[in-house]
Amino acid sequence: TPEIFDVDNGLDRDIFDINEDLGLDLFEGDIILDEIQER
Amino acid sequence: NAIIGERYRWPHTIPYVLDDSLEMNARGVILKAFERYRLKSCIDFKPWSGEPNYISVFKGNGCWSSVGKQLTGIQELSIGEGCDKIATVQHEFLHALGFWHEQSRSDRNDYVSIIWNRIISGKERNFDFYDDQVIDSMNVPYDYSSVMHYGKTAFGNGSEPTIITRVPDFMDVIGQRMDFSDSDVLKLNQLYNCSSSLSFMESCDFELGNVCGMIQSSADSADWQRLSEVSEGPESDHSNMGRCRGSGFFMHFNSSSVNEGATAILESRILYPKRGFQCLQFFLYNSGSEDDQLNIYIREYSTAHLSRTLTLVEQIKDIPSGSWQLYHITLNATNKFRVVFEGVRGAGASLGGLSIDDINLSETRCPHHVWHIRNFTQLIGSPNGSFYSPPFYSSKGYAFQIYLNLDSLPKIGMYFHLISGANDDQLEWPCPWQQVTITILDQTPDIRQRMSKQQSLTTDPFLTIDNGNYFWDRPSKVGAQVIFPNGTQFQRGRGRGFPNFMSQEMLKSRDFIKGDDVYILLTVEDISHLNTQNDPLPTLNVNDLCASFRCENDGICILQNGKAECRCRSGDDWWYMGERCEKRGSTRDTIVIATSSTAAVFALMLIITLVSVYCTRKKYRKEPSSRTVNTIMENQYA
Repeated sequence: TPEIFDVDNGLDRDIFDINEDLGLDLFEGDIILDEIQER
Repeated sequence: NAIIGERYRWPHTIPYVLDDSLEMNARGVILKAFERYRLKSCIDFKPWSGEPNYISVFKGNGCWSSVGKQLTGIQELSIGEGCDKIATVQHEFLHALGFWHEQSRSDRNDYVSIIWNRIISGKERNFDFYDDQVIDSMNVPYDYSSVMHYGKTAFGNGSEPTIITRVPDFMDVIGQRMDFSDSDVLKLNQLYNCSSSLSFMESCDFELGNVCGMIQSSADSADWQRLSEVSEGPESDHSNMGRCRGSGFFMHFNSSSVNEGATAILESRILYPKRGFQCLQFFLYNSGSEDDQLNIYIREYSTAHLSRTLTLVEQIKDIPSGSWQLYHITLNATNKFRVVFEGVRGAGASLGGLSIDDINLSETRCPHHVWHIRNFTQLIGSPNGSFYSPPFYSSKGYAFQIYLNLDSLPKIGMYFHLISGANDDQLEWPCPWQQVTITILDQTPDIRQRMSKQQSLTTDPFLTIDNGNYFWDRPSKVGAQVIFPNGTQFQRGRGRGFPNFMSQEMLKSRDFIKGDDVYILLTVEDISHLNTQNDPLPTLNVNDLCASFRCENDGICILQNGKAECRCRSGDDWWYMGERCEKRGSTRDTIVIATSSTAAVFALMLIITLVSVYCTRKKYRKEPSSRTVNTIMENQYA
């Protein structure tokens, strides 16, 4: 049987895991706020 | 939960740009996510053509978006590494359309508990929730299955859940990224006042007596009957599959009661196409003769002449008996039309007939192939739980198989393999930019309520593996020899895919398994037209053909449709051109040519004008003397 490879190297990551691993500190994990929303 | 404020709303058609930074797979996935919006809402997308505000999708760091229209002109939305999944793109675009996360709504503590001591220190703010003066949950109940919900371990400092659902059954439902939930669709359509969608046309499960406005023809020998069971099969309809005995209905053509050649015609109501291509999907059951067949026609009404054209689209023969079978038919109606189902009684004995149920018609592309897996629950329990699909061919001619791995339950893996095929000598290798889309079908009757799990990958011709070989090179070169059950030898390349395509729990939910059948829909399509980079492909034959084809002025030789061609160098205001890049052009040359052409035309016009003036003056100088002569002549006669 030929080898099989994972598209994301076996890391089964959700949006928040991806952003967390990148050290992003976004609002609720994946949101960029405008000035009004920041306030 | 929508952001409050009309200023944040987009128009129904959103201008977008796919930035050059995006990976090829992400480009294809984004376009597929747009199709899900077009099917389930009135939101459409169009390439940006100068509108003041638009969304630029790019490959940034991570997956993120703003909430609502920002009125900043360009509005960025990042689909970074690992974010190229259809449900992730749907999630980020829902943010852009004005939605927050589901667990941010004001009443969330009634439905989930936040376990604060399991949250990474400093990340507690991600679990804030907001007053209903700030966000609007639109009178829709809390939705555990929303594509906008966090997963149970989000922002956790370990593997223990940070969110616990008040109803335990939903612990593994939150954070699923499959498709819009019913509530997601409801809220989106409420926020944007949607009353129709671009691509949805019809869905019919025959539960209502009006059979969705379908009509019986008078030009046939028999009628289709609306039934809930037939003694020879099916025992139940497909919509409910026996869960509500006696209440689920389907349409049945009793071929046992008519002679060979007899027909029964059922026509849909009149439908109005917008896009000019449709996919008809339905389930068919055969309990009649092996030779009974179903013909699909479209009856098109020409707007100019009110004429009706009946076109045969598909003849479905050799219908397996004893179970519901899924069929997809591609239609190309451009005028208003009806779909016509014609049951035809074949030769041989029949004790039952043909039955149809769960019809869906949408202006979307049909999947290219369907892998129907029967007795699926038995496979889950079998000792060797890995299976290969039958071989399929892509539209370009590449042969492939899908590998389903049930050995690592509760994770269900799915992988794509190129295999050796009949067209390999005519194909490009390594296989360039074929996007493979694998869908486990949620068999919920109405296509708008389905939450099918879909994942895509794209063959990158530059991808290499440890030994330096190209990953997607010809299977006869890089694959392993294997044998089909019928004894035929072939080569299978390495597989690439998803070790956790979906979990066993998810697969058991909704209607992924129905009547113990699972349907895996497959599409392999060429997306090289989405490549804005136009890199020369690493085709091994390039050197051979290009050896005798020299490009001048540092042009690069590439293979295009099997022929060597030059790609010439260019700068901001200059370029090389010609078959071998032998000619040089520049904007200065263009200016010189334009200026000299203008001067030449001016000079020519001046000459013509001067000659005309000269001739006219000469003519008028002569005329008085001739008139004088005439007068004299007249006077002489007088």
